[in-house]
Amino acid sequence: DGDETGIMDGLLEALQSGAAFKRK
Amino acid sequence: KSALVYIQELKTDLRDTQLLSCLESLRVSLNNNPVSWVQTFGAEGLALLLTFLKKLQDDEEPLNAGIGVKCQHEIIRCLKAFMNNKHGLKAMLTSAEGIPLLVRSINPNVPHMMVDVVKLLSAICILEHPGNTHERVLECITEQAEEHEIERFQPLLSGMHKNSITLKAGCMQLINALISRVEELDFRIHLRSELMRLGLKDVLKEVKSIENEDIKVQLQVFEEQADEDSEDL
Repeated sequence: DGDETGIMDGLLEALQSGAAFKRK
Repeated sequence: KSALVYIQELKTDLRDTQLLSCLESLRVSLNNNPVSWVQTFGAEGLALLLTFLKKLQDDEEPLNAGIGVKCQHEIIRCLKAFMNNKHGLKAMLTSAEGIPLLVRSINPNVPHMMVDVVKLLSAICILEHPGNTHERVLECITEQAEEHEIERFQPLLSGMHKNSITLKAGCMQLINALISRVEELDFRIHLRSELMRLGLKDVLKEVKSIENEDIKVQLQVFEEQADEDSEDL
């Protein structure tokens, strides 16, 4: 979806909560 | 105002309060208009913003004084709003100057702006994007430090020494983002020991006593990943 929005907001939230760092 | 009107305005030689007012209004527009509006602003609008950012950075006036810093900070906020969708993000990543100029905006003397910059850079680091964005960020940090003949993580360490708790958390977040995306175990360990040698070890001791959820999360990530890597080693 080329119109996807809120990408940075989502990334910043995942970084702040630590969710972005969960090892796969 | 339409995106094209902003582009026309940014092409004129705006200065000081005029520039600031244009940027503030642009940020609101970037945040509140549909993606198609941001798309129209596009690569041309981005290039104009980056040109202004560079010009302001090159200005010889003391960085932490005056309206120039306010304009720089407002451009950073505009960039965040611009990158909040796929089109803007792609344009930013395609631009040769985007990441280097963001890295150049890491300035511990302006903590409130540095918080926004390190957060944006950490988000760029964790993007699932071909071309390993974390490597590009680290390269730019390294080049910027070489230019100033300092250790590459010195600005982040200086940020950790500031009184701002949000800046401490932001710096730790960027450190975690940079390290966690590195694939090679050896290099992750190398980056951690480089940071520790530079003084992160002592800073961590001090930061641990701060009662703040954001800092606790980042400290936990840092320590858990370091422990896992030690075990693997």
